[in-house]
Parts: sequence; C-alpha cells; structure tokens
Amino acid sequence: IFRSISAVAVDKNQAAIAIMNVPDQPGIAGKVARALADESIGLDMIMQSFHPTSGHNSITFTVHEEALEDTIRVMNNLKTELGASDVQTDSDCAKVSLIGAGLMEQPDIPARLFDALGQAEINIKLISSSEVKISCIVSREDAVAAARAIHKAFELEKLDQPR
Amino acid sequence: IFRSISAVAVDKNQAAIAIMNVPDQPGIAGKVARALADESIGLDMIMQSFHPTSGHNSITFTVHEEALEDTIRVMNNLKTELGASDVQTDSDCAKVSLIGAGLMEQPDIPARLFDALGQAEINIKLISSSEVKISCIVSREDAVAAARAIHKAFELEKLDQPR
Ligand SMILES: C[C@@H](O)[C@H](N)C(=O)O
Ligand SMILES: C[C@@H](O)[C@H](N)C(=O)O
Repeated sequence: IFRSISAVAVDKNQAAIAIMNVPDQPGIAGKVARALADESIGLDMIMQSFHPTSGHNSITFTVHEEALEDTIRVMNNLKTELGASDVQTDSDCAKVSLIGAGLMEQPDIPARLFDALGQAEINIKLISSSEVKISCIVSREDAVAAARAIHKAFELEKLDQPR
Repeated sequence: IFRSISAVAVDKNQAAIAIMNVPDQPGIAGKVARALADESIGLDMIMQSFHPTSGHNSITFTVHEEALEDTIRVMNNLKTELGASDVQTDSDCAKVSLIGAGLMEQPDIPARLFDALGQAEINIKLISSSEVKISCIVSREDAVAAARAIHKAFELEKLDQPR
C-alpha cells in the first residue's frame, strides 16, 4: 500500500481566472501579481504552461470564489494595459488534492491519480503539482466522487484516519 | 523580513515538454501519465492551465533533461493515439523555487517574487505554485541571476544559511 500518501483534501470554494495572450516578456507576471496584491486578493494556485503561439503566454490563477468578482475587475484593467486578448473565468471549481511525501518520485502515483478520475468519468480542468501535493480542479458536482475515487485508488480508507 | 520564507532552490537540469490540444475529456490525463509511468519516466512538475479553445487542452510536464528523449518518444506515440496537434519541447530549462510556509497566504509574496525576476530582465517560461513552494522555469543562463534576485528581494542573505 502507498506509505507515502497521507490524505485527500477537497476545497469546494474555488474559482479560476486566466489572463490570456499577454506578451511573453520579463516583468509581465510581476505586473499581474502586483496588481492582485495591491487589492489584497489572496491567490490559491498560479499556473503558466506551454503556449501554442510563441511570444505570448497566459497565466491562470485560482482564488476563493468570493474573490472572483474583484479579481475579474483587476484582470480587465490589466487586459487593456498589457494588451491581453481576453480574460477567461470559471466559477465552477473544486480543488481535489492528493497529499503525501515524494509524490513525484514514483511515476505510478500521478498515473494512478489521473486514471482514477478518468475511470470515474470526471474531467480535470486544471492541474498543478509539487513533491507534496498534486492538485486537480474539477467541477463542484464532481468533487465528492473525485475524492472517493482517489481514496479508493490509493487504499486510503485502510489508513482509517479521522480526517 | 519574511519569516515564512526559508530558501531559494535551483535545479539546472530540467527540460519541459507539452502535448498540445488533446481532447478535454475524462481519462486523457490518465492515459498520458500512465504511458510515462510504463516507461518509468520520472516527472518533476505537471501543469495544465486555461486553454484558449474549449474542448481541447494541453498538459505540460517537466522532467530531468536526461529523460527528455524518452519522453519525446512516448509523447509522439500518444500524439497519434489521442489526436493531439503537436508536441512542444524546451530543453533549456532551469527551475528556480522559493521555499517556505504559507507562501500563498500573503499576496505580496508571489508579487515580490515575479517582480524580482522582471526587474532582473529574466523571462519566466512556466510557473507552478503550492503553499510551500513557488517554482518558475527560466532559461539555464538566467538561473544564477534569478536565484540572486530572489535572495535579495526576500532578504534571504540575512538568514545566513549555509545553502
Ligand atoms: C507571461 C509572463 O510570465 C512572462 N513570461 C514574464 O516573465 O513575466
Ligand atoms: C486534458 C485532460 O486533463 C482531460 N481534461 C482529462 O480529464 O483527462
């Protein structure tokens, strides 16, 4: 059984927002993060991955759903300033995370996690990972089934933790 | 001074690869991660963010640079199977990470981190974050300057750690 895995965490109150097609130049991410900090908007996750067209990129943030409106306002101001193409949002977000130690050291762990969600017919909207936590954003209605599928895939019920 | 920040870590031996425009349906991320696990390819980071066109998405991985060739082979096989548009790679990757506790609780921390890189004229290729670590992929030639800029921005030299 997976000794390095300790728990599955669920946060149903998330929302995602992305500023799309900003210039891929130094200082842009700083401007965006600074504008959010100036309004004391707390961030949960930040993701920037490969972008189809070179010279541009998009930055995705997840925030507490109550902060989404403020975040949209800040991003729309930045859109004009940075010449972004648009701001995309998704208010139907729940974060489901696998928590443990050295999660990325065994390639079978991310595979088993994503397989479990796939077999449960749950679509993954966003992914972020580190050594101690792999997080997937799914729709809120899928959150409970997602947590259950991951529990089962990693035999967490055998740990009998008072979660 | 930032009590919650403890260190800056640098890993110069990374490479990034992304499978672009896969169907945004349940089970796809599982297929990709399983194919990599079957070849025992260790992953460092996994990122999936907002995608410009709905119905498709791209998944970005970072691996040890020595694993890039194997990873490209696996991804090219998947490309045909999943109907992906292409596989993008970047072998010039260094991961520079800020490590601490509760990093996302203070919005000023990500802002200061990205500002520091922007002011040092360092372009951020990929971003991934969690409560205890914010990682940026930059080009290898920028790694040392990036670590130094972050150290300075968070006054880490005052911690006088034998890093
Ligand atoms: C897109 C944004 O991350 C940019 N590359 C920067 O360094 O700020
Ligand atoms: C793109 C991929 O992540 C897909 N949404 C899945 O759930 O597997």
